[in-house]
Amino acid sequence: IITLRNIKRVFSMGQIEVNALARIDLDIQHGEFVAVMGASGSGKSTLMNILGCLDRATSGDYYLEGVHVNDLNKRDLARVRNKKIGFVFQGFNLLPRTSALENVLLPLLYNRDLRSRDLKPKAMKALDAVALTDRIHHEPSQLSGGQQQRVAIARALVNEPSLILADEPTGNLDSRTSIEVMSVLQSLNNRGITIVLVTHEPDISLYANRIIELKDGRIIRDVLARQP
Amino acid sequence: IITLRNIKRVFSMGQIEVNALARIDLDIQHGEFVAVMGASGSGKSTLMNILGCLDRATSGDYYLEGVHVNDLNKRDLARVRNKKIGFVFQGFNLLPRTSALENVLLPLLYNRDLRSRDLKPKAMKALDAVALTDRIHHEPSQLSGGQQQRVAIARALVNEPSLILADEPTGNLDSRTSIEVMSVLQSLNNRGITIVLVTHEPDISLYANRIIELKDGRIIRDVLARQP
Ligand SMILES: Nc1ncnc2c1ncn2[C@@H]1O[C@H](COP(=O)(O)OP(=O)(O)OP(=O)(O)O)[C@@H](O)[C@H]1O
Ligand SMILES: Nc1ncnc2c1ncn2[C@@H]1O[C@H](COP(=O)(O)OP(=O)(O)OP(=O)(O)O)[C@@H](O)[C@H]1O
Ligand SMILES: [Mg+2]
Ligand SMILES: [Mg+2]
Repeated sequence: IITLRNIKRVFSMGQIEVNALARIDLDIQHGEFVAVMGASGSGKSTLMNILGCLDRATSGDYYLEGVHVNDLNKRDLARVRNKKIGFVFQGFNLLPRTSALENVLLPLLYNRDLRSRDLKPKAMKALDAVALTDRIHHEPSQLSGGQQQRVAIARALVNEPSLILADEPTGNLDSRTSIEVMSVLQSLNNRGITIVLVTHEPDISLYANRIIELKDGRIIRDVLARQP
Repeated sequence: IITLRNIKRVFSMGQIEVNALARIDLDIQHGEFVAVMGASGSGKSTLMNILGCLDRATSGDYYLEGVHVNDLNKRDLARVRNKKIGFVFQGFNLLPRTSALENVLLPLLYNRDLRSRDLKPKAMKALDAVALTDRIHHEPSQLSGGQQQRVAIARALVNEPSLILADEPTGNLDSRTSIEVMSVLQSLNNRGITIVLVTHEPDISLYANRIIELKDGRIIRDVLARQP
């Protein structure tokens, strides 16, 4: 589903260049559950932003389900993103003056295969999966950190995308809520959805069947955790 | 240093009332290192915001170093906050178009005991303690999640406050960086600084000498972890 070849991402700040990704070669098959680990600043979120079509590599090739993403214009990139990818951001990125329910409904509004009466039930189902049905009218500033994180997760799942990219999805969750969220991701993976998850917690990486470690913008380790 | 008596915090949203804190009675002595744990939404950040003088309780009394905080007006509250308390926010709350260095310098500008030539060395010392001296001119949007978190930590430490309140300070940090941050907090505690830290990670709570657990806005457990 994902092929990265010789991907490089440089951030230019005047005279300084930050090599956020020095060189990434990576293949991920449909249905894999991949954990991405590595030190703070090693390039994990930068990698996720490129996979999620939110950022472009400085050089190198990215193929998503066979499509050469580099060639896509901004509008096609947005369409691929909305249709195929669910993204849980490290900083949640919820719409501020918008309720939890409306935040989760948003991706559904772009989905032409749905009738308008399907929208709310689908959103409620996603919120129920992350145990947040009693806060649906709260805006992000009226939610706890972990509740905001769960809204971000529900929003990523609601369109049943073929690829879920989750950047530290349990960073603000207690162990019990983390287990609930990870079993939701596990059951989606069992139905064939590909998951790439950034985490710094070893307990969370155990849910994956493959672990990739980044250091200074390169992959230094790529191991199968257990038989898929 | 901290006394909370019969603290209650209700959020009103039209007809609905959320009892974020139902009843909190709590005494914390100078020099303690307290970990606050509990499920997502149990009231931890609400408690921290009241301790940090960023929010007022709906009812009940808060004494900070003997001062009845309830009686303070807005300006005195701000002065207490800047002088006595260092706060690491769950969402970091860095100033957006402001470099890491400037974010860390900000609390020092309020400190009348410092000469202007002391400011930058102090800020650099705090940034060095969190291993971030190579990113001092980056703005938050140019920093990784864990780097932003470390700027927030450095900013909380830089004025050497008598009380540090840290809400999930390692939520976005890999294990090695977490250990570095926790040993900084531990050495501050060894010098007599009181630390109250919210965490959902048991490994992090082991650095504390007292663990408090919240559930539905109440303290359900309060244990000494080891001899102080
Ligand atoms: N401004 C607000 N208006 C209404 N409800 C609020 C507001 N802020 C917080 N709440 C509610 O109060 C409860 C406690 O929130 P708090 O942020 O203290 O939880 P927490 O223990 O820090 O959770 P987490 O571990 O997820 O960060 C939550 O159920 C939340 O929805
Ligand atoms: N817009 C930007 N401009 C300049 N440098 C950047 C920018 N965004 C990220 N960086 C730098 O690129 C490097 C990689 O950042 P990235 O966010 O991918 O790290 P990460 O592995 O996700 O870290 P964390 O675990 O802390 O979230 C960091 O050193 C960061 O300072
Ligand atoms: Mg990151
Ligand atoms: Mg919180």
